[in-house]
Amino acid sequence: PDPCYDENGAPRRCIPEFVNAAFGKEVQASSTCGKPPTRHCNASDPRKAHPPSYLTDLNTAANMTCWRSEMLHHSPQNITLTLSLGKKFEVVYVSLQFCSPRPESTAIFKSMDYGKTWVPYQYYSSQCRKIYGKPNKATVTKQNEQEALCTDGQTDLYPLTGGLIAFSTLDGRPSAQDFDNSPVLQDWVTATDIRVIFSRPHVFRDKGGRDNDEEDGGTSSSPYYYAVGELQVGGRCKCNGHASRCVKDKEDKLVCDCKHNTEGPECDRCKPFHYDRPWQRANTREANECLACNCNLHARRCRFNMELYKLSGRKSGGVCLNCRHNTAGRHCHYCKEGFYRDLSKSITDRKACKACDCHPVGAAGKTCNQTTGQCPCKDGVTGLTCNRCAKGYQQSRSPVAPCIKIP
Amino acid sequence: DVMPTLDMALFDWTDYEDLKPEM
Repeated sequence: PDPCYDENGAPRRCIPEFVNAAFGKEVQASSTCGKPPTRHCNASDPRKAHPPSYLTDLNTAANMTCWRSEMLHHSPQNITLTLSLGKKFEVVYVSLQFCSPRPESTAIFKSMDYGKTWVPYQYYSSQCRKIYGKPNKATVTKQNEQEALCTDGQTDLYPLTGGLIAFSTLDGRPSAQDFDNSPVLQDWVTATDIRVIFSRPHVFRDKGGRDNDEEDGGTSSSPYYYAVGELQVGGRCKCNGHASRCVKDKEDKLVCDCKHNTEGPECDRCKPFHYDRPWQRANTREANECLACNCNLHARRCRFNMELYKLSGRKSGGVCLNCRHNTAGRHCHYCKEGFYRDLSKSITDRKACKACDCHPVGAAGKTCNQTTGQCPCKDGVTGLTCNRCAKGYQQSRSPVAPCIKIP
Repeated sequence: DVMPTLDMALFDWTDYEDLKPEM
Protein backbone atom coordinates (compact mmCIF):
# COMPACT_ATOMS: atom_id res chain seq x y z
CA PRO A 1 0.00 0.00 0.00
CA ASP A 2 1.10 3.53 -0.81
CA PRO A 3 1.51 5.52 2.43
CA CYS A 4 0.44 8.67 0.54
CA TYR A 5 -3.13 7.31 0.12
CA ASP A 6 -5.50 5.68 2.60
CA GLU A 7 -7.32 2.39 2.07
CA ASN A 8 -10.08 4.24 0.16
CA GLY A 9 -7.58 5.88 -2.16
CA ALA A 10 -7.93 9.28 -0.52
CA PRO A 11 -4.70 11.28 -0.32
CA ARG A 12 -3.06 11.75 3.04
CA ARG A 13 0.19 13.26 4.29
CA CYS A 14 3.21 11.06 3.79
CA ILE A 15 6.85 11.55 4.77
CA PRO A 16 10.09 9.74 3.98
CA GLU A 17 11.62 7.64 6.73
CA PHE A 18 13.94 9.13 9.32
CA VAL A 19 17.55 8.57 8.28
CA ASN A 20 21.09 9.59 8.97
CA ALA A 21 21.34 11.86 5.93
CA ALA A 22 25.10 12.04 6.24
CA PHE A 23 25.65 8.31 5.92
CA GLY A 24 27.83 7.45 2.93
CA LYS A 25 28.03 11.06 1.76
CA GLU A 26 31.24 12.88 0.99
CA VAL A 27 32.59 15.36 3.53
CA GLN A 28 35.04 18.10 2.60
CA ALA A 29 37.61 18.70 5.34
CA SER A 30 39.80 21.78 5.29
CA SER A 31 42.61 19.74 6.81
CA THR A 32 43.36 16.02 6.86
CA CYS A 33 46.45 14.36 8.20
CA GLY A 34 48.76 12.03 6.30
CA LYS A 35 50.02 14.29 3.52
CA PRO A 36 52.94 14.26 4.07
CA PRO A 37 52.91 11.09 6.17
CA THR A 38 53.67 11.27 9.87
CA ARG A 39 54.33 8.54 12.41
CA HIS A 40 50.61 8.15 13.22
CA CYS A 41 48.99 9.15 9.96
CA ASN A 42 49.70 8.21 6.39
CA ALA A 43 47.13 8.97 3.70
CA SER A 44 48.71 6.34 1.43
CA ASP A 45 48.57 3.56 3.97
CA PRO A 46 45.00 2.33 4.60
CA ARG A 47 45.99 1.13 8.08
CA LYS A 48 47.17 4.60 9.05
CA ALA A 49 44.89 6.83 6.94
CA HIS A 50 42.20 9.04 8.47
CA PRO A 51 40.27 10.42 5.49
CA PRO A 52 37.03 12.47 5.75
CA SER A 53 35.11 9.47 4.38
CA TYR A 54 35.57 7.93 7.84
CA LEU A 55 33.15 10.55 9.17
CA THR A 56 30.19 9.08 7.38
CA ASP A 57 31.07 5.41 7.02
CA LEU A 58 29.66 2.53 9.00
CA ASN A 59 31.07 2.47 12.49
CA THR A 60 30.81 -0.38 14.90
CA ALA A 61 31.47 -0.25 18.60
CA ALA A 62 34.51 -2.43 18.02
CA ASN A 63 35.86 -0.48 15.07
CA MET A 64 35.46 3.30 15.13
CA THR A 65 37.16 4.79 12.07
CA CYS A 66 38.18 8.42 12.56
CA TRP A 67 38.93 11.40 10.39
CA ARG A 68 41.83 13.37 11.74
CA SER A 69 43.10 16.84 10.94
CA GLU A 70 46.74 17.70 10.43
CA MET A 71 48.73 18.55 13.51
CA LEU A 72 47.95 22.19 14.22
CA HIS A 73 50.43 24.49 15.80
CA HIS A 74 48.45 27.68 16.18
CA SER A 75 45.21 28.45 17.86
CA PRO A 76 42.73 29.72 16.98
CA GLN A 77 42.83 27.99 13.65
CA ASN A 78 39.51 27.14 12.07
CA ILE A 79 39.11 23.61 10.76
CA THR A 80 36.03 23.10 8.65
CA LEU A 81 34.00 20.04 7.77
CA THR A 82 31.44 20.54 5.01
CA LEU A 83 28.81 17.98 4.21
CA SER A 84 26.58 18.29 1.17
CA LEU A 85 23.29 16.43 1.53
CA GLY A 86 22.50 16.71 -2.19
CA LYS A 87 18.98 18.01 -1.64
CA LYS A 88 16.85 19.68 0.98
CA PHE A 89 16.42 17.72 4.17
CA GLU A 90 14.46 18.50 7.32
CA VAL A 91 17.18 18.15 9.89
CA VAL A 92 16.28 17.08 13.42
CA TYR A 93 19.78 16.75 14.83
CA VAL A 94 23.46 17.08 14.00
CA SER A 95 25.86 15.05 16.07
CA LEU A 96 29.60 14.55 16.21
CA GLN A 97 31.40 11.81 18.06
CA PHE A 98 35.00 12.70 18.72
CA CYS A 99 38.09 10.56 18.73
CA SER A 100 40.11 13.50 20.04
CA PRO A 101 39.08 15.70 22.97
CA ARG A 102 36.10 17.86 22.07
CA PRO A 103 36.94 21.37 20.85
CA GLU A 104 36.51 24.21 23.27
CA SER A 105 34.62 26.20 20.62
CA THR A 106 32.60 24.75 17.76
CA ALA A 107 30.11 26.34 15.37
CA ILE A 108 27.54 24.52 13.26
CA PHE A 109 26.18 26.20 10.12
CA LYS A 110 23.64 25.19 7.53
CA SER A 111 23.01 26.16 3.95
CA MET A 112 19.64 26.06 2.24
CA ASP A 113 20.99 26.89 -1.21
CA TYR A 114 23.59 24.22 -1.84
CA GLY A 115 26.46 26.09 -0.21
CA LYS A 116 25.96 29.57 -1.68
CA THR A 117 25.05 31.13 1.65
CA TRP A 118 25.41 29.90 5.19
CA VAL A 119 23.44 30.60 8.32
CA PRO A 120 24.53 29.72 11.85
CA TYR A 121 22.73 26.81 13.47
CA GLN A 122 24.39 26.51 16.86
CA TYR A 123 27.50 27.54 18.76
CA TYR A 124 29.33 25.67 21.48
CA SER A 125 31.89 27.46 23.58
CA SER A 126 32.95 27.94 27.15
CA GLN A 127 33.26 31.61 26.17
CA CYS A 128 30.21 32.26 24.03
CA ARG A 129 30.37 36.05 24.19
CA LYS A 130 34.08 36.28 23.49
CA ILE A 131 34.29 33.76 20.67
CA TYR A 132 30.93 34.09 18.96
CA GLY A 133 29.49 37.32 20.36
CA LYS A 134 26.50 35.45 21.77
CA PRO A 135 25.17 35.16 25.30
CA ASN A 136 25.48 31.77 26.96
CA LYS A 137 22.26 29.74 26.96
CA ALA A 138 19.87 32.45 25.80
CA THR A 139 16.18 31.59 25.80
CA VAL A 140 14.33 31.10 22.58
CA THR A 141 11.01 32.86 22.23
CA LYS A 142 8.49 32.86 19.40
CA GLN A 143 10.20 36.01 18.17
CA ASN A 144 13.64 34.47 17.65
CA GLU A 145 13.01 30.86 16.78
CA GLN A 146 15.35 31.07 13.80
CA GLU A 147 18.30 32.29 15.84
CA ALA A 148 21.42 30.28 16.54
CA LEU A 149 22.17 29.97 20.23
CA CYS A 150 25.40 29.45 22.09
CA THR A 151 25.93 27.11 24.99
CA ASP A 152 28.86 26.11 27.11
CA GLY A 153 27.46 22.60 27.33
CA GLN A 154 29.19 19.76 25.49
CA THR A 155 32.48 21.62 25.49
CA ASP A 156 34.18 19.76 28.33
CA LEU A 157 37.64 18.45 27.65
CA TYR A 158 36.60 15.12 29.15
CA PRO A 159 36.08 12.44 28.01
CA LEU A 160 39.36 12.73 26.13
CA THR A 161 37.98 10.42 23.48
CA GLY A 162 34.42 9.42 22.56
CA GLY A 163 32.94 12.77 23.60
CA LEU A 164 29.79 13.91 21.84
CA ILE A 165 28.38 17.14 20.49
CA ALA A 166 24.71 16.75 19.65
CA PHE A 167 22.56 19.62 18.42
CA SER A 168 18.81 19.19 18.26
CA THR A 169 17.32 21.71 15.84
CA LEU A 170 13.90 21.86 17.50
CA ASP A 171 14.81 21.40 21.14
CA GLY A 172 13.58 24.33 23.24
CA ARG A 173 11.91 26.13 20.32
CA PRO A 174 8.35 27.08 21.31
CA SER A 175 6.63 26.22 18.03
CA ALA A 176 8.15 22.74 17.88
CA GLN A 177 4.91 21.33 19.31
CA ASP A 178 2.98 22.89 16.45
CA PHE A 179 5.53 22.26 13.71
CA ASP A 180 2.87 21.74 11.01
CA ASN A 181 1.68 25.30 11.47
CA SER A 182 5.05 26.94 11.86
CA PRO A 183 6.59 28.01 8.53
CA VAL A 184 9.40 29.58 10.56
CA LEU A 185 10.48 26.28 12.07
CA GLN A 186 9.85 24.40 8.82
CA ASP A 187 12.35 26.79 7.31
CA TRP A 188 14.70 26.49 10.29
CA VAL A 189 15.07 22.72 9.97
CA THR A 190 15.57 22.86 6.19
CA ALA A 191 19.14 22.35 5.00
CA THR A 192 21.00 21.25 1.89
CA ASP A 193 24.45 21.35 3.49
CA ILE A 194 25.90 21.25 6.99
CA ARG A 195 29.16 22.85 7.98
CA VAL A 196 31.00 22.36 11.26
CA ILE A 197 33.79 24.70 12.22
CA PHE A 198 36.16 23.80 15.04
CA SER A 199 37.28 27.22 16.17
CA ARG A 200 39.41 26.56 19.22
CA PRO A 201 40.88 23.58 21.05
CA HIS A 202 41.01 23.24 24.81
CA VAL A 203 43.81 24.83 26.75
CA PHE A 204 47.12 23.12 26.20
CA ARG A 205 50.11 23.68 28.31
CA ASP A 206 53.20 24.50 26.36
CA LYS A 207 56.65 23.30 27.23
CA GLY A 208 57.11 25.97 29.89
CA GLY A 209 53.99 24.76 31.63
CA ARG A 210 52.21 28.06 31.07
CA ASP A 211 48.49 28.04 30.58
CA ASN A 212 48.57 30.17 27.48
CA ASP A 213 44.90 30.22 26.57
CA GLU A 214 43.99 33.55 28.09
CA GLU A 215 47.25 35.44 28.44
CA ASP A 216 48.17 35.42 24.79
CA GLY A 217 44.65 36.04 23.51
CA GLY A 218 43.75 32.45 22.93
CA THR A 219 46.74 31.43 20.86
CA SER A 220 48.59 28.27 21.62
CA SER A 221 51.84 26.91 20.41
CA SER A 222 51.17 23.40 21.70
CA PRO A 223 50.41 21.12 18.79
CA TYR A 224 46.95 19.62 18.69
CA TYR A 225 44.55 18.06 16.24
CA TYR A 226 40.86 17.34 15.86
CA ALA A 227 39.59 13.84 15.24
CA VAL A 228 35.98 12.81 14.68
CA GLY A 229 34.66 9.30 14.32
CA GLU A 230 31.17 10.07 13.20
CA LEU A 231 29.21 12.99 11.80
CA GLN A 232 25.52 12.26 11.81
CA VAL A 233 22.68 14.38 10.41
CA GLY A 234 19.39 12.91 11.53
CA GLY A 235 16.36 13.93 9.55
CA ARG A 236 14.07 13.30 6.66
CA CYS A 237 14.32 14.01 2.97
CA LYS A 238 12.16 17.16 2.59
CA CYS A 239 9.09 16.45 0.44
CA ASN A 240 6.52 18.74 2.10
CA GLY A 241 4.28 15.83 3.04
CA HIS A 242 3.76 14.72 -0.55
CA ALA A 243 6.18 11.77 -0.84
CA SER A 244 7.04 8.76 1.25
CA ARG A 245 10.49 8.27 -0.21
CA CYS A 246 13.33 9.92 -2.07
CA VAL A 247 14.89 8.30 -5.12
CA LYS A 248 17.78 8.97 -7.49
CA ASP A 249 16.74 10.63 -10.76
CA LYS A 250 18.29 10.10 -14.21
CA GLU A 251 21.14 12.43 -13.31
CA ASP A 252 21.74 10.48 -10.11
CA LYS A 253 20.37 13.35 -8.03
CA LEU A 254 18.25 12.62 -5.00
CA VAL A 255 14.64 13.77 -5.50
CA CYS A 256 11.28 13.16 -3.85
CA ASP A 257 9.04 10.52 -5.38
CA CYS A 258 6.15 13.00 -5.49
CA LYS A 259 2.48 12.06 -5.14
CA HIS A 260 -0.70 14.11 -4.75
CA ASN A 261 -0.24 15.65 -8.23
CA THR A 262 2.87 17.51 -7.12
CA GLU A 263 6.30 17.73 -8.69
CA GLY A 264 9.73 19.30 -8.12
CA PRO A 265 12.71 18.12 -6.08
CA GLU A 266 10.76 18.75 -2.88
CA CYS A 267 7.26 18.25 -4.35
CA ASP A 268 7.14 22.00 -4.04
CA ARG A 269 4.80 22.82 -6.90
CA CYS A 270 1.70 21.46 -8.60
CA LYS A 271 1.96 19.33 -11.73
CA PRO A 272 0.87 20.98 -14.98
CA PHE A 273 -2.92 21.15 -15.35
CA HIS A 274 -3.32 20.82 -11.56
CA TYR A 275 -3.69 24.48 -10.73
CA ASP A 276 -7.25 24.60 -9.40
CA ARG A 277 -5.96 25.69 -5.99
CA PRO A 278 -2.60 26.97 -4.77
CA TRP A 279 0.16 24.53 -3.83
CA GLN A 280 0.28 23.78 -0.12
CA ARG A 281 2.32 21.60 2.17
CA ALA A 282 0.46 18.55 3.49
CA ASN A 283 -0.24 18.28 7.19
CA THR A 284 -1.71 15.65 9.47
CA ARG A 285 -5.23 16.98 8.94
CA GLU A 286 -5.14 17.76 5.21
CA ALA A 287 -3.20 16.23 2.35
CA ASN A 288 -3.64 19.48 0.42
CA GLU A 289 -3.17 17.63 -2.84
CA CYS A 290 -3.06 19.60 -6.07
CA LEU A 291 -6.34 19.48 -7.94
CA ALA A 292 -6.80 19.21 -11.70
CA CYS A 293 -8.52 22.06 -13.49
CA ASN A 294 -12.00 21.26 -14.73
CA CYS A 295 -11.91 21.82 -18.50
CA ASN A 296 -14.48 19.21 -19.54
CA LEU A 297 -11.82 17.40 -21.60
CA HIS A 298 -11.51 20.38 -23.96
CA ALA A 299 -8.17 21.88 -22.78
CA ARG A 300 -4.74 20.61 -21.87
CA ARG A 301 -3.50 23.69 -20.06
CA CYS A 302 -4.81 25.96 -17.36
CA ARG A 303 -3.59 28.63 -14.99
CA PHE A 304 -4.41 29.66 -11.45
CA ASN A 305 -6.31 32.89 -10.76
CA MET A 306 -6.24 34.04 -7.15
CA GLU A 307 -9.18 36.46 -7.58
CA LEU A 308 -11.45 33.72 -8.88
CA TYR A 309 -10.19 31.39 -6.16
CA LYS A 310 -11.13 33.89 -3.45
CA LEU A 311 -14.49 34.61 -5.10
CA SER A 312 -15.28 30.89 -5.12
CA GLY A 313 -14.76 30.70 -1.36
CA ARG A 314 -11.25 29.26 -1.79
CA LYS A 315 -12.55 26.27 -3.73
CA SER A 316 -11.56 26.68 -7.36
CA GLY A 317 -9.22 29.08 -9.12
CA GLY A 318 -8.30 27.22 -12.31
CA VAL A 319 -8.85 28.91 -15.66
CA CYS A 320 -8.63 26.72 -18.76
CA LEU A 321 -6.44 27.89 -21.62
CA ASN A 322 -7.04 27.29 -25.33
CA CYS A 323 -10.40 25.55 -25.08
CA ARG A 324 -10.78 23.30 -28.10
CA HIS A 325 -13.75 21.69 -29.88
CA ASN A 326 -15.40 25.11 -30.28
CA THR A 327 -15.90 25.55 -26.54
CA ALA A 328 -15.25 28.63 -24.40
CA GLY A 329 -15.32 29.80 -20.77
CA ARG A 330 -13.00 29.23 -17.77
CA HIS A 331 -14.03 25.57 -17.67
CA CYS A 332 -14.61 25.24 -21.47
CA HIS A 333 -18.20 24.75 -20.37
CA TYR A 334 -20.10 26.61 -23.10
CA CYS A 335 -19.93 26.99 -26.88
CA LYS A 336 -17.94 29.74 -28.50
CA GLU A 337 -19.57 32.35 -30.73
CA GLY A 338 -20.95 30.88 -33.94
CA PHE A 339 -21.66 27.52 -32.29
CA TYR A 340 -24.51 26.17 -30.24
CA ARG A 341 -24.82 23.44 -27.65
CA ASP A 342 -26.04 20.08 -28.93
CA LEU A 343 -28.05 19.03 -25.89
CA SER A 344 -28.18 15.42 -27.02
CA LYS A 345 -24.46 15.20 -26.20
CA SER A 346 -22.57 15.61 -22.95
CA ILE A 347 -20.52 18.81 -22.51
CA THR A 348 -17.42 16.62 -22.39
CA ASP A 349 -18.16 15.23 -25.87
CA ARG A 350 -15.91 16.46 -28.67
CA LYS A 351 -19.04 17.28 -30.68
CA ALA A 352 -20.93 19.02 -27.88
CA CYS A 353 -20.85 22.29 -29.86
CA LYS A 354 -22.33 22.46 -33.36
CA ALA A 355 -21.75 25.23 -35.91
CA CYS A 356 -24.67 27.66 -36.25
CA ASP A 357 -24.52 27.36 -40.04
CA CYS A 358 -26.70 30.46 -40.50
CA HIS A 359 -27.83 30.98 -44.10
CA PRO A 360 -25.66 33.61 -45.83
CA VAL A 361 -28.69 35.41 -47.25
CA GLY A 362 -31.63 34.44 -45.06
CA ALA A 363 -29.90 35.13 -41.70
CA ALA A 364 -29.31 38.61 -40.33
CA GLY A 365 -26.03 37.47 -38.69
CA LYS A 366 -23.73 34.51 -38.22
CA THR A 367 -24.25 34.01 -34.51
CA CYS A 368 -27.06 31.77 -33.36
CA ASN A 369 -28.65 31.30 -29.96
CA GLN A 370 -26.00 29.31 -28.04
CA THR A 371 -28.65 27.07 -26.49
CA THR A 372 -31.24 26.55 -29.23
CA GLY A 373 -29.06 27.12 -32.31
CA GLN A 374 -31.67 29.52 -33.78
CA CYS A 375 -30.09 31.99 -36.22
CA PRO A 376 -31.46 35.59 -36.40
CA CYS A 377 -33.66 35.60 -39.52
CA LYS A 378 -34.43 38.47 -41.84
CA ASP A 379 -38.05 39.55 -42.16
CA GLY A 380 -40.15 36.81 -43.73
CA VAL A 381 -37.46 34.15 -43.33
CA THR A 382 -37.80 31.12 -41.09
CA GLY A 383 -36.03 27.88 -40.11
CA LEU A 384 -33.24 27.15 -37.61
CA THR A 385 -30.65 28.39 -40.10
CA CYS A 386 -33.03 30.94 -41.77
CA ASN A 387 -32.98 29.04 -45.02
CA ARG A 388 -36.68 29.16 -45.96
CA CYS A 389 -39.37 31.74 -46.58
CA ALA A 390 -42.08 31.81 -43.95
CA LYS A 391 -45.65 30.87 -44.75
CA GLY A 392 -47.25 33.67 -46.85
CA TYR A 393 -43.84 34.71 -48.19
CA GLN A 394 -42.02 33.85 -51.40
CA GLN A 395 -38.42 34.15 -52.50
CA SER A 396 -37.49 37.46 -54.16
CA ARG A 397 -34.46 38.30 -56.32
CA SER A 398 -33.16 40.76 -53.70
CA PRO A 399 -30.52 39.33 -51.33
CA VAL A 400 -31.37 42.16 -48.88
CA ALA A 401 -35.00 41.10 -48.56
CA PRO A 402 -34.91 37.48 -49.70
CA CYS A 403 -38.55 36.77 -48.82
CA ILE A 404 -41.42 39.08 -49.69
CA LYS A 405 -45.03 38.87 -48.78
CA ILE A 406 -47.14 37.18 -51.39
CA PRO A 407 -49.51 39.91 -52.71
CA ASP B 1 -46.03 21.80 -45.51
CA VAL B 2 -42.34 22.64 -45.61
CA MET B 3 -41.30 25.60 -47.72
CA PRO B 4 -38.46 25.10 -50.21
CA THR B 5 -35.01 26.27 -49.17
CA LEU B 6 -33.82 29.58 -50.56
CA ASP B 7 -32.44 29.16 -54.06
CA MET B 8 -29.20 31.11 -54.29
CA ALA B 9 -29.33 31.08 -58.06
CA LEU B 10 -32.45 33.23 -58.01
CA PHE B 11 -30.81 36.20 -56.29
CA ASP B 12 -29.71 39.15 -58.35
CA TRP B 13 -26.45 40.47 -56.89
CA THR B 14 -26.08 43.32 -59.37
CA ASP B 15 -26.49 46.07 -56.78
CA TYR B 16 -25.12 44.06 -53.88
CA GLU B 17 -21.83 42.71 -55.16
CA ASP B 18 -20.11 43.58 -51.84
CA LEU B 19 -22.64 41.47 -49.89
CA LYS B 20 -22.34 38.43 -52.12
CA PRO B 21 -21.24 35.40 -50.09
CA GLU B 22 -18.68 32.97 -51.40
CA MET B 23 -20.40 29.94 -52.81
